[in-house]
Amino acid sequence: EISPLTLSRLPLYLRCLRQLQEKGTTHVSSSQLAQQFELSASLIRKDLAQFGEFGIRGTGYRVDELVDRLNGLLGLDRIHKMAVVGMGSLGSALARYLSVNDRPFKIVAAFDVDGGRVGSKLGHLIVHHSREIPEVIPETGARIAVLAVPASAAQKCYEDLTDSGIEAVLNFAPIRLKRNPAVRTKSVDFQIYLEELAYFLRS
Amino acid sequence: EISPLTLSRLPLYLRCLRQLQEKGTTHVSSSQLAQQFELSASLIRKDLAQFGEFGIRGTGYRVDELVDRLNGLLGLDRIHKMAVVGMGSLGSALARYLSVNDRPFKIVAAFDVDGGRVGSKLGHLIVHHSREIPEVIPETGARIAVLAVPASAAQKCYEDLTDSGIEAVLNFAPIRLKRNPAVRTKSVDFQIYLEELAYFLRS
Ligand SMILES: NC(=O)c1ccc[n+]([C@@H]2O[C@H](COP(=O)([O-])OP(=O)(O)OC[C@H]3O[C@@H](n4cnc5c(N)ncnc54)[C@H](O)[C@@H]3O)[C@@H](O)[C@H]2O)c1
Ligand SMILES: NC(=O)c1ccc[n+]([C@@H]2O[C@H](COP(=O)([O-])OP(=O)(O)OC[C@H]3O[C@@H](n4cnc5c(N)ncnc54)[C@H](O)[C@@H]3O)[C@@H](O)[C@H]2O)c1
Repeated sequence: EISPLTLSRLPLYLRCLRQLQEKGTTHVSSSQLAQQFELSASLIRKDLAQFGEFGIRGTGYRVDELVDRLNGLLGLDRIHKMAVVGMGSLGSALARYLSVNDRPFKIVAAFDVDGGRVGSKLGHLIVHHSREIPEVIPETGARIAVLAVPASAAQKCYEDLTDSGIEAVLNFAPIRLKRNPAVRTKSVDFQIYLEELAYFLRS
Repeated sequence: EISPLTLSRLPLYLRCLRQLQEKGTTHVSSSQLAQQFELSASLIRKDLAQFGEFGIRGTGYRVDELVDRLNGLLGLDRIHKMAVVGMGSLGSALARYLSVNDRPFKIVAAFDVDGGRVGSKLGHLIVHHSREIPEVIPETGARIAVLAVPASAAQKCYEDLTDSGIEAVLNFAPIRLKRNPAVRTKSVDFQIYLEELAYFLRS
């Protein structure tokens, strides 16, 4: 069991390691990673040690091994079937973004309620009406969903999704969802990054 | 000087505290905040102690005071003028999202290169062509910019922006920017949240 703080850092380490892998780098030290992330080298070593990854003094960590290990840990060595609900500006930007490359996230269903969007194509997929969530979700085997609908529609969509088998939800609607305890739910708000940047504009 | 890890948590604490404030809650303990964030109460206390905020045993922290303090620290008691570059799906979704409510982030300039978007309206603003960045940025006093252009355009836009006075950039393009050391630059990739959620689908 990985602590939530460590877990939230793992995808970031993985990102960095994949970039090193692309450049052909075979080894990396905790202090090199630390520079990358403005984290302390000892924190990174503690994070990685949580699942038995120990760098060798003088050599560091083997990049390929660490990538494979983190991919396995995060379950990214498998394809995860996803649904996108709300195919407006944000939903379609997210859908396009995820359908690039060999990502582990494969969109298998998309939903909207707007007549202009329902029935339109997203790659090989057709956008369904949200009333079809109870049938389409089990049919496609989607386990993870992205919620990009207006705040007023979010709670109902969330409930329909989780009732039909969705086990994890990434929510973008600016509303505090009444959460289903059996479902892993995460809300994202980009403004948080702006607030972090604003700190550096204080002068 | 706040450590980067603490800094990245402050906007989250602020979010939670504002919600408590809306509900009329006057006090909160570190353990109540800890439950909210899956963080340890002692970590939260250490974070807040970094700027002299100490809860009172048995009473906790005063919510109003802490909101004001964090707003001040993060510079959110002021308006921050922003530019959005790239008014496609993502850029316009972000622009709309930020123009709601009394947010401390005020979009004062928007740019694109597409004939169908340049000249169109965003609230009171007109979308400029990106070639006007060198004039419009200093004119409007924008200090922070959101980059929502394709990867191929990102580096050039980043350089034009930072050359014309932008001091902080939030980048969404899937590219590793060659960074200007004088500019605070943050890249966002929402796939990171999906990877974090995927961990919970391992079974
Ligand atoms: N978290 C963030 O940082 C962030 C950033 C931008 C936007 N947002 C939020 O994301 C949401 C979408 O933003 P947008 O700019 O794409 O808005 P939009 O209006 O362009 O898109 C919303 C879409 O949802 C559809 N919809 C409405 N009810 C639905 C339902 N019951 N089922 C399925 N689809 C439904 C609409 O028809 C529309 O296509 C909004 O809630 C917005 O506030 C959040
Ligand atoms: N980081 C993430 O999580 C995430 C999520 C979704 C999309 N994205 C990325 O965000 C970017 C925008 O995505 P989108 O779906 O809105 O794409 P889009 O094609 O709808 O929008 C891109 C816009 O940028 C404009 N543009 C191109 N060159 C420009 C320039 N030099 N100056 C100003 N504008 C310019 C285009 O005319 C277009 O309007 C892409 O790079 C995409 O990969 C990132």
